[in-house]
Amino acid sequence: PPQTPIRAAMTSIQQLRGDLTSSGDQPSTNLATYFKNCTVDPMQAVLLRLETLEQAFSQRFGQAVGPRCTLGCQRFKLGVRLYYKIMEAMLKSEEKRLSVQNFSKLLNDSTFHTSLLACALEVVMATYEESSFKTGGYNHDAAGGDPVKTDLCFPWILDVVDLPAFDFYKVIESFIKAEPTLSKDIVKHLETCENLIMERIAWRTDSPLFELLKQEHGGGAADQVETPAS
Amino acid sequence: SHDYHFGLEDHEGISELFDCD
Repeated sequence: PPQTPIRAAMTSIQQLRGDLTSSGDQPSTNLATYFKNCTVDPMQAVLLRLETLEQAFSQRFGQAVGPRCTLGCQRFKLGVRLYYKIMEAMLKSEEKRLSVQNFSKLLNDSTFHTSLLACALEVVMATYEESSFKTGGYNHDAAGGDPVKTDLCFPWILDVVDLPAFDFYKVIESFIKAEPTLSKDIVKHLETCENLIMERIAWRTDSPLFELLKQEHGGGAADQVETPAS
Repeated sequence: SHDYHFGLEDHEGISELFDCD
């Protein structure tokens, strides 16, 4: 039977939490094995980064949402579970594709981890409709209270974790591939993020894209340098 | 896939996107 928007949202939330029940707050045994197989074990760096980003996220979440700042910690914890789950799935897929088990360069890349975590957090906030292109930034209190305006809609998360949109874009497709149970709405949400990045955000003046384009074109020659506007 | 357009080829994955190939 058709669901009301509130019921649909609550079903989505229950599904997300259910899917992550078996995922721990720490890397699984399999994931820890991938870490140990690295030339440099990234475990400590991963945990330290999560600690730092949890503080940043919770603080900014509280500033945006208001007095219910404890929700920020809950969202982050769910995001971390999803981040670990997706990372493990990605590595399994890469292991099969590339026939390698040492992913030291990838797993010691801070940008990769920040991008993956940001995507997981974006999925969590989209599930709770705190990041929504449809509602224009408003979400309804689950207990049926007054609508509360939030400013958590993408690309809010990029500013919180200090991540260029260009780098965030890289994980989206692999994220969707690694988690086939993502709902149609969430896939659509991520696709909208992709389109926003491709059409607009990746071309902002401070984007790393321009430096990469310069390098790609053999960089250096003054007459080959284009302004961001062009 | 819910009509999502997957653009990566079979020989492309997260390792290539982060220059880890």
